[in-house]
Amino acid sequence: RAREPSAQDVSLGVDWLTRYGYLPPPHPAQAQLQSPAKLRDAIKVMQRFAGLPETGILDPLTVATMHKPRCSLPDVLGAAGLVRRRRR
Amino acid sequence: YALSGSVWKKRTLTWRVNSFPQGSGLSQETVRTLMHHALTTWGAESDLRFQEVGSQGPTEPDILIDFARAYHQDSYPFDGQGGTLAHAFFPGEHPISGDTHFDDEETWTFGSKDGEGTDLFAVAVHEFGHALGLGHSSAPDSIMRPFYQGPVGNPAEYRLSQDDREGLQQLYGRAPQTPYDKPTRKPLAPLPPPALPPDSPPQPLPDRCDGNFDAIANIRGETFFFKGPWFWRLQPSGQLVSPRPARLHRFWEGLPAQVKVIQAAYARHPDGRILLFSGPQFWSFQDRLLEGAARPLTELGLPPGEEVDAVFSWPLNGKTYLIRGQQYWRYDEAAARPDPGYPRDLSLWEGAPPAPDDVTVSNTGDTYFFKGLQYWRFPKGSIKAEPDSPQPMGPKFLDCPAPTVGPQAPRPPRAT
Repeated sequence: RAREPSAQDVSLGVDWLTRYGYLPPPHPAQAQLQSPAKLRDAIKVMQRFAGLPETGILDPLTVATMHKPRCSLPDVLGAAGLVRRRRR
Repeated sequence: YALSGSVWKKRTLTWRVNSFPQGSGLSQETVRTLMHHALTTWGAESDLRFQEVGSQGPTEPDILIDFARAYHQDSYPFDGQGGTLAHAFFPGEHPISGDTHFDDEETWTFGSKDGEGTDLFAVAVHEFGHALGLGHSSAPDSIMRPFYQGPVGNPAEYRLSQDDREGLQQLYGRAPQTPYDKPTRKPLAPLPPPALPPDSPPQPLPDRCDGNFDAIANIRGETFFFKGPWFWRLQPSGQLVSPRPARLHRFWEGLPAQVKVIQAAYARHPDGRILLFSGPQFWSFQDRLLEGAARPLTELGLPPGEEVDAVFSWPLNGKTYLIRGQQYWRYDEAAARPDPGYPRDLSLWEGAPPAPDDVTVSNTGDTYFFKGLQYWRFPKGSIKAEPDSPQPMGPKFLDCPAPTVGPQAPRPPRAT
């Protein structure tokens, strides 16, 4: 069995997925919890984008990829402020 | 590749290095030369031109390049050595649009043999891709991959990958060839033969807001809308990769040129293969065409010569449904054989329209029947359409307005 991700890994994972557009930013007013299913789907999309096996869990390879040097821009556009939105 | 949706309207862009890395062994002249080569990489594949300007100019350049540390007046502070390396802003009217920032706490190198440090040229080419409007790409050989891939070789000889060229050409068109062009770099690989006879008139692009798609499929989380020899892609975030359709044959490598219309498409569970249907045949793809030859639909249990309107795989039982008119067949993927007792009447799917354009299952597990400009939604695991079906496709899927006129399903009387 893959080593269970530590709480710190999970926290890093959620922050990382939110920062790069795989998860929507939390809404303090709505205080919605991230459902495990959504987190799993977000991890899968990230794994597919990074060319990793799509396990849906924060396995060591995925956490290692999250530590790689990279560009600050999000991978899923529209989720971060760098995109200039055209007014409809 | 993903497109940011914004492009420069002009073709000559100005740039200037506003601040230089402190403490890295690179001289200002080397940094300027590397930036020039990085921009030229994109210019060589388009009709874009890049003009360096001095700091005395009347206006700020389009692309202002800075080396900065930690918080530096935009909402993306750097994080010291490693982690985030650089970022750039997409094209636009805002003064910050196009500006490119590098983390000054990185050890920027050029031509380093020992792999130490971060190659400035490679990161610059990537960030200028953003400054021109490209998002990140998952293509293995793309410079637009989000993660640092190491040096990319000699800046004077580096060429963009096919994926990056196509992304750029989606935004700015193909680079014009003139008899005066001297090849400054290795000649491009010969282009594949045109899918259309050269003497045919250029085809007008279809309007996605007209709906009436030939096929619709959820493929690896993205929704593909096929229409004639074109298709659009909708990302999981709900954003269209590009409002312009892409060419069918340039993406689906190996699909015979004579296949003009995809009648149905779906991604098969559990192996994730993609099947495209046209006429009484289908082709199966992984990343490329598999097994090469077309396969007859009789393999999936249909009578000889029969065609399909819609095909989808239903996650609840892992079976494949093939719809034609008012009837459908079912194929058991696990047992690799058609289920007996078919075809059956489509009325089992309560509320479903006959002869749908296609059916697909969304990332949230709902089943959608599409026809014309409308969709019918069946909640996850249900074979009964939502009471408010059909709904207009435009606003939800295509970034189009809802049709103002047209047949609407009678609304159920409101409870008083």
